[in-house]
Amino acid sequence: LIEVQDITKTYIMGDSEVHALRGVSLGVEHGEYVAVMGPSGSGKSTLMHLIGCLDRPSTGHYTLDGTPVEDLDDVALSALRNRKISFVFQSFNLISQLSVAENVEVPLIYRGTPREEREQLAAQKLASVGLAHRRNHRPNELSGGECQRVAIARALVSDPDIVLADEPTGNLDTKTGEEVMAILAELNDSGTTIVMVTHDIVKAKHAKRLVQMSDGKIDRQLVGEEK
Amino acid sequence: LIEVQDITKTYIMGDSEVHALRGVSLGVEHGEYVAVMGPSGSGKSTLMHLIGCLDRPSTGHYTLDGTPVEDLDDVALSALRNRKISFVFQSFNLISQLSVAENVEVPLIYRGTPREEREQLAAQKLASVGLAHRRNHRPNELSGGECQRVAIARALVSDPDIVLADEPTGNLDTKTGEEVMAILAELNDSGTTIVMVTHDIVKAKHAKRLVQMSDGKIDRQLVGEEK
Ligand SMILES: Nc1ncnc2c1ncn2[C@@H]1O[C@H](COP(=O)(O)OP(=O)(O)OP(=O)(O)O)[C@@H](O)[C@H]1O
Ligand SMILES: Nc1ncnc2c1ncn2[C@@H]1O[C@H](COP(=O)(O)OP(=O)(O)OP(=O)(O)O)[C@@H](O)[C@H]1O
Ligand SMILES: [Mg+2]
Ligand SMILES: [Mg+2]
Repeated sequence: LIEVQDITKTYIMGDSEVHALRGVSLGVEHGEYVAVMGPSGSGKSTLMHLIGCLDRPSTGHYTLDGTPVEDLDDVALSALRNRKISFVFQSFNLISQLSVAENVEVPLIYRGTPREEREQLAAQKLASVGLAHRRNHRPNELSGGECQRVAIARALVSDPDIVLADEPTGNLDTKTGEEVMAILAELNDSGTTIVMVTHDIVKAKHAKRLVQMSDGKIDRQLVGEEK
Repeated sequence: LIEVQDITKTYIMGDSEVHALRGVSLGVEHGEYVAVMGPSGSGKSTLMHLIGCLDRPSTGHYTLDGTPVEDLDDVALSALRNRKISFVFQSFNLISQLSVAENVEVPLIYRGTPREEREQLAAQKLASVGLAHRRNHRPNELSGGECQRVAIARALVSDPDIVLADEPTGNLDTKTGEEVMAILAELNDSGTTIVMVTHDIVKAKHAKRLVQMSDGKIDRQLVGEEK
């Protein structure tokens, strides 16, 4: 489903270069659940943005569900991404002018889902993260962990093929974090492919494969019992 | 040093009320190191904002270093806060138009520190969080954990009496998180009072006292061995 081949990503700033990814190759099958760990700055979010078609590699190839991403222009890439992928961002990226419920509905607006169905699905997902009672509030009226949960509800609402979750429990206490892990596990059981960045080895154990990065590269991958 | 008596904080939104704090009392001595834990939405950040003089309670009393905060107008409160308290925010609150080094210098600009001394102190603190090489970059060019570390460096630069750290390691891997904990421990050894919100019981063990909140109240406090 996800085929990343020898990708690099270099940011050029004035006269200095930041090599965020230095040659990364990774394959993810349909229905897999992969955790990505590594030190701060090692390239995890950058890799997630490339996999999520939010950015393009500097060199290397990326094939998503059989389509080589380099063959698509920005419009086509956007369309592919909106159809297949949902993102939980490390910094949530909620829209401050919209209510919590409206934020969760945004992916369905892009899909042209009728209003009544949209509101119902959003209400359901908000309830699943325990925030139905805050539906009319704005993001700046929520705690850090509440914002994170709204971002998670938004990622679930379009029933995506792939969920890319960048540190989805970083702002959550253990109990709430485990509730989110249960939602992701259920999603994976029903066939959704999940790639999750986490700093928490306990959360990583929910995944079936662990990818460890450092300094823009993949160091090793652990499967099953070895995790 | 910090004396919070029976404070409440209620947010009124249209026809609904959110009782963020429902009667919290807490005392923190000079030089103490207190960890605050609790579920998402339990009122931790709200309590930190009140202790940090960034907001006022709805009811109750707060005395900071002998001064009842309700006796001060906003200007005087700001001045007291800038003199005594440094904040590491849950969402970092970096200024996107300033470079990393300039962000770290901001508290010293408020204090009128001469430019050469300011630049030197900022460089030192940036080095202590491993980010000297990114001094000329902007916050939106940094990873989540790198932003968090810049926020930490900024809190250290004015050699504050009190550091209020709201989930300072939420975006950091274990190793980088422990480096931050070492910095805070060193600071506490040299007399700085620290109140730290964390979701990570391992990080909480660095503190000498643990305050557990839920639903806008303090449930219990654990000291020394019981933590
Ligand atoms: N400006 C605001 N307006 C309305 N409600 C608010 C506002 N700020 C916070 N709240 C609410 O007050 C309660 C406590 O919020 P607070 O940010 O203190 O929680 P927290 O313990 O820090 O949570 P987290 O662990 O998720 O960061 C939450 O229910 C939150 O939604
Ligand atoms: N837009 C950008 N311009 C320049 N450098 C960037 C940019 N975005 C990321 N970087 C750099 O690329 C490197 C990898 O960043 P990335 O966000 O992928 O790290 P990460 O592994 O997600 O870290 P964290 O655990 O701290 O979130 C970092 O050194 C970062 O500063
Ligand atoms: Mg990241
Ligand atoms: Mg908080």
